[in-house]
Amino acid sequence: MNAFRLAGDMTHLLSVVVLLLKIHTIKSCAGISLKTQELYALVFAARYLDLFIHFISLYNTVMKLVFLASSFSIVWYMRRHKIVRRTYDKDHDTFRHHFLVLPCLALALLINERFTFREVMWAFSIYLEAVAILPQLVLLQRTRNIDNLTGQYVFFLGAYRVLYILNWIYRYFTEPHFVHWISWVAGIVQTLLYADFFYYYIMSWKNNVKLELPA
Amino acid sequence: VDDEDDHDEL
Repeated sequence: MNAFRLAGDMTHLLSVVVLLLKIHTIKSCAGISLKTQELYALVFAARYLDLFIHFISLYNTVMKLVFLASSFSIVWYMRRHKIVRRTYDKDHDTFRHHFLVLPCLALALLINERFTFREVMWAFSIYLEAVAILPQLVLLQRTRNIDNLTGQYVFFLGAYRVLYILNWIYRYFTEPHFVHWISWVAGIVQTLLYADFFYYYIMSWKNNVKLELPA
Repeated sequence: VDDEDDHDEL
């Protein structure tokens, strides 16, 4: 595993830790999109179907379990926890996320590395992850006061995607057989979605003002 | 090698 991949996984993990910190410790999910969190839970469930069939490494198995457990527990907290769920900004989290699922499934049936159940589900999870951040970005635009933890959460998620691209470039030159067009194209699309957010996040950090996205 | 088990990323 190269340094970019490890750094990418760690920022991904950090984003989850930041979000859990906000939810578990502060008991607030203000500014967090339940729609995005539900999509992530679906992404991990679809992608890690091979968890108990195919062993890659202990690291891989542990990380998969962490992402599965954290994504489902975040959804549980936001829907069921009696204090946390009251902080959920339901009125502004209106993105119709269900309409993302079917097109991604259709695309996965058409474009996949191999027409098997696991491969189609893998491609589906890649496509869905690429667009899963959209409800969160829309909610951020509608949020007047984006708190630091929410901003950091989205920043770390975006950083994870940038680092994965660097990881693919590295792997392309060091492992000639490693060619996954599906994840590369979807990954680049996903990263571009963060461009706008990154711009305003860095500006707010540089000018030491509160993060706010123009509507 | 385009192996089905080539998905070693998270």
